[in-house]
Amino acid sequence: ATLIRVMKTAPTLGIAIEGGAKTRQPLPRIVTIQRGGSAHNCSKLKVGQVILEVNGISLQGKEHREAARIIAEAFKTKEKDHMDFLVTEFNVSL
Amino acid sequence: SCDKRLTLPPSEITLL
Repeated sequence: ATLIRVMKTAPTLGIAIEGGAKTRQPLPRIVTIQRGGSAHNCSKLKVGQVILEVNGISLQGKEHREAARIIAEAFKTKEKDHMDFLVTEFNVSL
Repeated sequence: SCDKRLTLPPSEITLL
């Protein structure tokens, strides 16, 4: 797994995720990165990566909407000017 | 586990 720091350089994070507990994709996977978003600007997040943790919060066992809420809140919070993603290139078999 | 995953529903997609 790789720890990737994404600085909040744009008003939006700019990623689309698919997956979550009780679906064919057990952990959220990045399916799109939007041009001009913070994720695109950081250029380290890639389509296809599976997100294991966000700011130290594990997404394992979290359903899609819960995982999406955790990521959205980590981006919205004013406490930090960045987000830390723990990602892996491969599907974690659970 | 392959069969199990095939019976699971596909996930929705959320833009963040």
